[in-house]
Amino acid sequence: STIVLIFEAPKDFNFKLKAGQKIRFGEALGSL
Amino acid sequence: VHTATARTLFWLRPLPILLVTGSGYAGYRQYEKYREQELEKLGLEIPPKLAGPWEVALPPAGPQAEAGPVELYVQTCPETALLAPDSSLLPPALRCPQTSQPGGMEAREQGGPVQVGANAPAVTGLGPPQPGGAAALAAQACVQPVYLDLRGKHEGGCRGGPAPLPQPQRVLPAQAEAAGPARMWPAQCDQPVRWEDPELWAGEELRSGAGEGGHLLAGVVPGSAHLHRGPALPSRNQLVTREGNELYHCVIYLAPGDYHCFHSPTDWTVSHRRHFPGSLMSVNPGMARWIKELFCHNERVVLTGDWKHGFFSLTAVGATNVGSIRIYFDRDLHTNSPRYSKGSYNDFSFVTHTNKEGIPMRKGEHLGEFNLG
Repeated sequence: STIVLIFEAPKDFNFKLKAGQKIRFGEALGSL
Repeated sequence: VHTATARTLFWLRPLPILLVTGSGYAGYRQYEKYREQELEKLGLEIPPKLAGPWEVALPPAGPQAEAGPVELYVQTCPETALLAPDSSLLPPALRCPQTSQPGGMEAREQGGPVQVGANAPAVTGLGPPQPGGAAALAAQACVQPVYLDLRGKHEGGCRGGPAPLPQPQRVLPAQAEAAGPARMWPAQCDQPVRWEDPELWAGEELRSGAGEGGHLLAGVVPGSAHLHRGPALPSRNQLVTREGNELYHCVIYLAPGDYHCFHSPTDWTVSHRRHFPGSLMSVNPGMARWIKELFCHNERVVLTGDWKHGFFSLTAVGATNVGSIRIYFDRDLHTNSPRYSKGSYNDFSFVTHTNKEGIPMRKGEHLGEFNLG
């Protein structure tokens, strides 16, 4: 199964994780 | 055959033929790997290998939607199958290989969670999986308890229970973690396989799957309650609603054994749902790299709406064994059903005369789950 997020955000939005990294609830995908 | 010599008959036997073809194929693969390594040493980029049309068409050719309910019936617990609690549809000889006997299929697939599933204290977050959990799960009559654990909402800060949330401006992953010392690897570990800027949608660089975004949201256009302009692909300009914004794209892979509920990643409002009936091919990263636009072949539910920065969408893509997708607030949604034909889609708008905003979701709120079958 997979979850795909597509969203718009200001240009200064940055992903906090790298591809392939494991994530858990509460960890940020990214921040502004 | 009668007149052939013994030497000729030897070569007609299937085993030597299999040995020769198998070793030939293995040799070819080794040569390819060697060639790729040499090209990498030279600094040359190796183009990704994509599946051909027949390779894409073959896996979903079977009656997957029809097989789903059958599989679910077979895999369902005796209690829910209205059988005696101590019986099972599956005889033990067939039951053990697929559940948790050492080396069993589900044990290999599920890894850690097999132990978790058999271990109530660990499941409820009261402690780590205990030794012998796998052996205890060997007594399970079917696979269903494992999946129930994978999407169960347990108390105590574990698997969707209360957990401290970060600052409001952060976007959360769509899954839950096991908080505190009872964290159980890898039940709640989900693997984002790629982050991409959807600006690449129009390009041919689909190695990372960025081009899937347009097809994934086919016909969904922000504004006007995200209604339904047919299967046309939305352009980037249609999705970006505010000047100065960009589109971002993130794929989170839930491996077998990962937690299979999903949560709202941020505060947003869901205004529209589009269900695409489809196949149930595996979506592991290897398959995603191999089959172009893999997610667009699979059963999926697209939720679209708005967050404070504009357009926001969450798509749940089903896969092998877990093609049934449930959205908690959408009781009309029925996925992985033979009554739907592939290529069609089913829309529902949550914006009504009485509710012009849609369904508000808060960050971390339970949103839905993937089900077996």
